[in-house]
Amino acid sequence: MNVFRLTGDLSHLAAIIILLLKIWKSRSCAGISGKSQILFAIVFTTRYLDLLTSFISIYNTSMKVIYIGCAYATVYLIYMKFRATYDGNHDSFRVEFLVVPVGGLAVLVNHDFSFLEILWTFSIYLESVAILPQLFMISKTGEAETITTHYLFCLGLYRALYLLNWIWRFYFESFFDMIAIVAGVVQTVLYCDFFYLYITKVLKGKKLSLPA
Amino acid sequence: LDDDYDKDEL
Repeated sequence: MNVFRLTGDLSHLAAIIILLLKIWKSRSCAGISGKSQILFAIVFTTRYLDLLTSFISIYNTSMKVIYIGCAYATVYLIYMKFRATYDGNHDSFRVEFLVVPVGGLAVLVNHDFSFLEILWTFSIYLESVAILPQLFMISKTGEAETITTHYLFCLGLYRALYLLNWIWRFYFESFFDMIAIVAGVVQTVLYCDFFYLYITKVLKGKKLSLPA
Repeated sequence: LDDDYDKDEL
């Protein structure tokens, strides 16, 4: 464990909690892409099946349980409890265009052709593009609530910190996972446009609105 | 392959 990975995990946890609280407190999921949240639930489910097969640490197990629990709670709030506030018209990204290619790639490019490893690889590839429906929705509505931008910032920052973690681990532990690194770079690059808008607008107190 | 499970990251 190193400082980049710990702050990365905490940033990820913060994002998940911010979103859950935003929906719960405001009793609304306006501006939130339910499709992205479903993809994240799939990412955690396929990645953390090892909860059933191996124990690494209390921290590892508890974080995985929290991530999975919050992901499904968020999907439940969006599609069940507050479904009246779900903006399905703007959440129109065709996720099958993500899941199918990612599924195929996971079968072709992986470290080991075993069930758990292919699911892990699938979850890594899927996570790198899972935010696209959310970013697409913001581009369609042309704006995002400030709390949603904080959620996205923490979410984007987490994998950027993981990139620093992998540099650290390469240098000090000669640990290197090409699949996770490449997917992590893609994932972080997808946020660059948002990071620019967040830093130049939201941090200056303005509302995030895209040139429609 | 090292014996301990190698996926210790979240």
